Amino acid sequence: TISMRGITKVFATDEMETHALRGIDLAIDTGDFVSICGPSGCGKSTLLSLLGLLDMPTSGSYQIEGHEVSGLSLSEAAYIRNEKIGFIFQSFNLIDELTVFDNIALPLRYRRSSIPKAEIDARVQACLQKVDMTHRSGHRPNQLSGGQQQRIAIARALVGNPALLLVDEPTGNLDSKNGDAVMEMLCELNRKGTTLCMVTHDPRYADMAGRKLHLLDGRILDADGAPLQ
Amino acid sequence: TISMRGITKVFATDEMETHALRGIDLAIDTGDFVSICGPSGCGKSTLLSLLGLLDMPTSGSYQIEGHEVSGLSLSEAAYIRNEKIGFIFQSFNLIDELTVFDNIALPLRYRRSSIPKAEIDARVQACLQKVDMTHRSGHRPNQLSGGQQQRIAIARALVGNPALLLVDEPTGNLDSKNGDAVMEMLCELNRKGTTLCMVTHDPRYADMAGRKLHLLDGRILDADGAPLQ
Ligand SMILES: Nc1ncnc2c1ncn2[C@@H]1O[C@H](COP(=O)(O)OP(=O)(O)OP(=O)(O)O)[C@@H](O)[C@H]1O
Ligand SMILES: Nc1ncnc2c1ncn2[C@@H]1O[C@H](COP(=O)(O)OP(=O)(O)OP(=O)(O)O)[C@@H](O)[C@H]1O
Ligand SMILES: [Mg+2]
Ligand SMILES: [Mg+2]
Repeated sequence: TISMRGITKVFATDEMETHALRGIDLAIDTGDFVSICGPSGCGKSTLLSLLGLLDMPTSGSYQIEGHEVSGLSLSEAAYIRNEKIGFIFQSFNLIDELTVFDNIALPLRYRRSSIPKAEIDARVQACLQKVDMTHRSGHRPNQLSGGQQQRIAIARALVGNPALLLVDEPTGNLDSKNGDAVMEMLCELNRKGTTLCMVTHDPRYADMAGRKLHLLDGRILDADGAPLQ
Repeated sequence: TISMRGITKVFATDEMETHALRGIDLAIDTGDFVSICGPSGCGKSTLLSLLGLLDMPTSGSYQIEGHEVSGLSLSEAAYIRNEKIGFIFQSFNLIDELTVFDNIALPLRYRRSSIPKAEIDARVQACLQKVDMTHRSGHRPNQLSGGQQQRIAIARALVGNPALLLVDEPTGNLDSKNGDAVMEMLCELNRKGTTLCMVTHDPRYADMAGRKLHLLDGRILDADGAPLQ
């Protein structure tokens, strides 16, 4: 169970402040599937990065299983993230110097509890198969099409069997057949117990979630479209 | 008028060859609006990069206004591209070290025929307004949301008033309202005479084109779905 109360995020640049999140209250239970929609620039990726401990809020409380995590050090945050959270980034964040295989293996190789090489290789192969990219495992990300890169980013987020999967626009570069295949895989994971929080512009995919949140200007809207705060 | 005959593109990596395009015949007249659809990895971005002289074919003929361009030197290709072609990339290709304003101004500053600073500034401002991003012109791309970055990439492609506009998935990161606004702008440019060739996974937007091409495994399909070659 994760819970946010009064979460704000302000980005300060030289001459202005951008209030990306203006007071978010949010509770997600284990096994939930929540989708987040809203116009470009309204705070979706920012909210996901706070949920994923990639960044810290400006104010407010963020608790995971009853523990306050909004004040964690970067290394403590990184440990929790690596063990429990999978993240599919809007711009993929693949490492060009590494092969596809090594990109997917990286989260497992980072783990403090050292995983045997044979197990890492087996898990990477399984994820490559899930996204139908085994034939390119020796190539580099910049040798792949946009949609192929997106599928590698997805495979990397899954390889650690995360308890919480945060997904930012997973189908933006995919045709509907590949997009449907990805959504089917995500729904399957959710059925097996993975908590899933997904940002998407596609209303068809947003509707697959158990609960749909709408964001506007850094706030969550209630069912009538009025800001909840 | 641009025309491709027998165009192939092979990417060679150490142990394998990827046949990205396997014989493309294609004619686009001035003022046409052509959309290109097809599954992930089928060759759409590759085709667009050849059309935009960002890369050269492995074999085949590519003519622009009757001139063979498939054998041009990189600097000759760069000159034509800078003067006549606008390109919106699937992964934006914005320059993180430059402000939003300077990113959009760059194609004009590169022109051999030197454009007065006042005119450059006016044209950049006009493009910023078209994509509703004037308020962020002093920021860097990595301070923007995914959809905001996409809008800056669009503004940069338009600032040179290109005769040919090549567009790779312009709405992948945009909500439907922003996506519709972008499509309206592209249709408007086409009505005023800009030749438009657009890759998209969105069937609603593909249908706005005067002609729809479907790609599969590096080939164009005819109306019954059979490869044209
Ligand atoms: N530099 C490269 N080296 C090797 N293979 C490449 C390179 N660039 C593209 N390819 C391969 O060529 C094929 C076509 O790629 P392309 O980017 O044109 O696909 P696409 O239709 O745009 O896909 P998407 O819808 O996923 O963006 C893919 O299999 C891709 O992996
Ligand atoms: N590092 C940063 N510095 C300054 N402003 C930022 C930074 N990151 C994000 N922002 C701003 O915060 C706001 C919310 O950004 P966010 O990326 O969360 O939007 P989004 O809802 O994901 O949009 P999109 O649908 O376009 O991806 C935007 O106005 C964005 O420009
Ligand atoms: Mg975003
Ligand atoms: Mg592509």
